[in-house]
Amino acid sequence: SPGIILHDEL
Amino acid sequence: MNIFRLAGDMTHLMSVLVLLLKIHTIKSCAGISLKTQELYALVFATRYLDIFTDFISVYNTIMKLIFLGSSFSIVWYMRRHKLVRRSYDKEQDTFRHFFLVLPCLLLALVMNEKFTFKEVMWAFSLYLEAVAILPQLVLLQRTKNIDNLTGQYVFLLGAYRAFYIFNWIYRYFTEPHYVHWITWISGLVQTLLYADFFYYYFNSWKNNVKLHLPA
Repeated sequence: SPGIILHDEL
Repeated sequence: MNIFRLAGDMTHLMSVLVLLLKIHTIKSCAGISLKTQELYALVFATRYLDIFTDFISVYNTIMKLIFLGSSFSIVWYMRRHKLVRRSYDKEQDTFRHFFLVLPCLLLALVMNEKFTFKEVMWAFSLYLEAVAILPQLVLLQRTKNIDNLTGQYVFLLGAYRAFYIFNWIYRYFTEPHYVHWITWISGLVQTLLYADFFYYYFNSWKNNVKLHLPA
């Protein structure tokens, strides 16, 4: 969903 | 995923395993700062809030569980385990970590990517991770003799973030729109905090002498 920022790093 | 990030994650994993090995096998946490371990548990707890809501990959989820599990079990060992807690140096480990948590929280409220609970917690976890090593570095300065496992633990912990810096540079040049100033600046500050430790660690290794930090 566009709203959230996806942090793909640990 | 790129080689720098994988190397960083593996180095970070190694640092945790070295510490768990030390505590579990020789039942001692001499030279280890409980304050730093508590800060790391808080870092992971606030950074991995999305572990069950946003699925990235199996690798990502497994590593998050490992870091959460290991950091909380290390705190448990140092606080509860009857043998391990005896070797904890309470008098020397006196850094008031509350004075690290509060500024990081205030900064996260001001500087974040989005003013939502998760994003503020995420920024908080990055700022806190950058300074979480300070109680440990202070303790190392105070306790003259640093045993090998503790030295290796701190070295690996610093090296993981150095690998991440190469990862950020690589991603910046290979992925459009990959810009995360908060991560980059806090990661750089974190690595710089290890600079003098690295210097003395490298020299002790080069001259083959026991590692000790100047007072």
